Amino acid sequence: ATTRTRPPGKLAREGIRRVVAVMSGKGGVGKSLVTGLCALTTRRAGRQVGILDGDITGPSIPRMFGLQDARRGELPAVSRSGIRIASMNLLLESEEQPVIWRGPLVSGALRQFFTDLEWGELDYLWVDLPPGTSDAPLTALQALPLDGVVMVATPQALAGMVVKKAIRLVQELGVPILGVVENMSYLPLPDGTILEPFGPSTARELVLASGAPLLARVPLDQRIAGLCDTGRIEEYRSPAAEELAV
Amino acid sequence: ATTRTRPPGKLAREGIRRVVAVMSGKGGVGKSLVTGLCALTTRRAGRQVGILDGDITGPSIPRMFGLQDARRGELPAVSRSGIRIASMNLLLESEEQPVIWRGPLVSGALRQFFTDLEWGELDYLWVDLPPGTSDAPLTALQALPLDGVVMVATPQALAGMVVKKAIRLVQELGVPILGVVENMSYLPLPDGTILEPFGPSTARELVLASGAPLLARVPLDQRIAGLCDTGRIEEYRSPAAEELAV
Ligand SMILES: Nc1ncnc2c1ncn2[C@@H]1O[C@H](COP(=O)(O)OP(=O)(O)O)[C@@H](O)[C@H]1O
Ligand SMILES: Nc1ncnc2c1ncn2[C@@H]1O[C@H](COP(=O)(O)OP(=O)(O)O)[C@@H](O)[C@H]1O
Repeated sequence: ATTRTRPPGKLAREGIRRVVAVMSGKGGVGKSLVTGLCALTTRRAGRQVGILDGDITGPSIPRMFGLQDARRGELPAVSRSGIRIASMNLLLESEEQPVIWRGPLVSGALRQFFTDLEWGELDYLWVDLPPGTSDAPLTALQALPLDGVVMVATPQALAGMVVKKAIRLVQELGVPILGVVENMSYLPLPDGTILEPFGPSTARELVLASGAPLLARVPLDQRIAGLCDTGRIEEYRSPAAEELAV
Repeated sequence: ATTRTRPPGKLAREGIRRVVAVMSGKGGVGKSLVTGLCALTTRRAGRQVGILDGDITGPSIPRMFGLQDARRGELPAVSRSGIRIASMNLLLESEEQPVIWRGPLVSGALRQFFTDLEWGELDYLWVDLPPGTSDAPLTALQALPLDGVVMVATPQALAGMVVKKAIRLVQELGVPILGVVENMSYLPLPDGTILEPFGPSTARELVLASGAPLLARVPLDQRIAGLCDTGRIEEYRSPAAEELAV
């Protein structure tokens, strides 16, 4: 018996054990990066893992795995470490024809990718939602059978405020919050000093607001930019990233 | 004679000399923060300055100036240094009733704020657009009589890619790009070392793609988080911030 959320039509996939959406209160907090880290961490643990990329602000997910040239007909594309990835961003024939991705279009496309693609057996399907709390992420949340969400935030108090609104909306929809992640939480220097470029941690407030465990405080890490830009995120290793599984 | 863009109805305000929109390729690059810095810098130069806040992802602008409790009837609210601020975020009676801000609603509200509020004489009206290139920022760009846009990006190659799409869209709309700003560009340490947590600068590519001058490379600065969160951004001083005027 599954305790998943039940979208209309009782959408289900027998071979997909756990469907977890990754959400943010606003763009740019590193939600796509954290989705990628959750996927590579669970993959390293020997699980069958997929990513359903609904983040229509740009092809961060395909790029960080080096799959930005994958074609629509080859989805899900398979990353070097065997993660299966299907992205809304790969639907666009060319960069030159930007699609206006409204809520129903995103959710419809995500449902279709979920039901129609050959995912094979998956232990985890991580869903990278559109950022924030506009109707695109909210309708997407309701369009898929979810085991829950992981909420990503950065330390700033204002960022925390928008993420509390996201938490409340998710709770109102009856979707479980499986964990929270504070990204860009601190910056460790070679000499051992710890900087806090985005202010002190507000992870405690996140935990209180969501009732969910803090999965990790992911530091600002210079290596990440280069690995994302060259499609080699699967080479990333760090103690914080290893905490990311639900 | 003005060379402003001409939205339908030839919207104009006699007393407002320069209307500059601040745009980003995606959320979280610091567009609102840069809008705030442009406003405080031009204000310090002795100009009459206003901010029209259309960034519907959250009340960053009111908060950074300590005006988050301003009421609809008191708009524009006036900051400590005399910057006049009107924000879409202040239209919501309470946090508990999130509005789904679609494009036409944002542009309609921005036009109304532009034409109906008592701005007085302004040398600069800075417009904080919704993030990215969804229909909300694009319709907002077309709804106001603009002298141009300032584009904000962070160093990452992917961020650069989404900002090149934003640049192309603005050029297609015939709106001048007055300058580009690379935010979170580097992090200077007390000992003089310079870190690049988000990768090496891609400001040159931005300049080439936009044909516009690089106004500033704004460093990642620990002081910013605290000042934004406590409504004291007007206390911020830095050489990079002083470059921000068009
Ligand atoms: N912990 C981190 N350290 C360094 N760079 C990061 C970190 N997290 C995210 N980034 C970078 O910040 C940018 C925004 O992250 P992204 O995952 O695209 O955010 P979102 O999906 O929330 O919009 C990306 O270029 C990413 O590589
Ligand atoms: N140069 C910077 N140094 C430190 N923090 C910054 C800097 N620029 C922006 N921030 C912080 O990053 C977060 C995102 O900035 P914001 O202006 O809200 O981005 P956007 O409007 O593009 O979504 C805010 O909490 C802001 O205080």
